[in-house]
Amino acid sequence: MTLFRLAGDLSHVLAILLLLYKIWTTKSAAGISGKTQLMFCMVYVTRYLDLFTSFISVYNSTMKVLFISASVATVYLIYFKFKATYDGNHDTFRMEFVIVPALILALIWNYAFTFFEISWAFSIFLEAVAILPQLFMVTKTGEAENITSHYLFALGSYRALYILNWIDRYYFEGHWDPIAVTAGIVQTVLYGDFFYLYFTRVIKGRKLQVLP
Amino acid sequence: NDNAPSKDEL
Repeated sequence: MTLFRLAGDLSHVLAILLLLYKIWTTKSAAGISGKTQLMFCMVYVTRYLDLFTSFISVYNSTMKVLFISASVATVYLIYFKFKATYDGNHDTFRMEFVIVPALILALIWNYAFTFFEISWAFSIFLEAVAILPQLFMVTKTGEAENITSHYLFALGSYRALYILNWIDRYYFEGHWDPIAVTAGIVQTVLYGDFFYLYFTRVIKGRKLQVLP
Repeated sequence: NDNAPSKDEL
C-alpha cells in the first residue's frame, strides 16, 4: 500500500461521502447525474465480485463493502427518495454509448477470457468514462453547486493519485497493470477541463460556471 | 492465471 494509493482511496471515500452529504442535507439531487451514479454502481458490482472469494485485507474488504453500499444508497436517494428533485431533463447522456464499448473492449482486452477477468476489465473501462454524464450535465446546466464541484474534485483526484501510486509501484516493484493504468489515465484526463475550471474559479471562491 | 497482475487494489 503506497501513500499515494491510501490518499487516493481516502479521496475516493471523501467524494462518496460528500455526495451523500450534499443530497441528504439539501434533500435534493439537483445538478447530480443519476446516470453517472448508476454506472458507478455497475463499476463496483462488476469489480468486486471477488468480495466473498478472495480476502486481501480488512481494509480492502471494508472499502469494497463501503463503495458498493454507498453507491447503491446514492442511486436510491436520486431515483427514489428525492426523485422529484432529480433533473432528468439535463441528464441526457446516452449511457449505452459508454457501456457497450466498455463491454466490447473488455471482451477483447482482458487478462483471461474468464467471467471474472472480463467483468473486472469491463469495470475498469466503465469507470474511466462513467463520469461523462455528470460532466455533460454540468456543461448543460452551465454551472455546479460548490459542494458538487468539491465532490468532482475529490473524485477526479482519486484516480490521479492512483497514477502516482502506479508509477511508485513500477519503480519499486517493477510491474504494472496495463489495463488499469491506461483506463486510469483516460479517466483523469477527462477531468482536465473540470480541474482547470475548479482551480481558476472555485478555489478563488467563485461559483463553477462553464463559460458559454 | 499468473500473468494477471495482482488484484490487491480497489
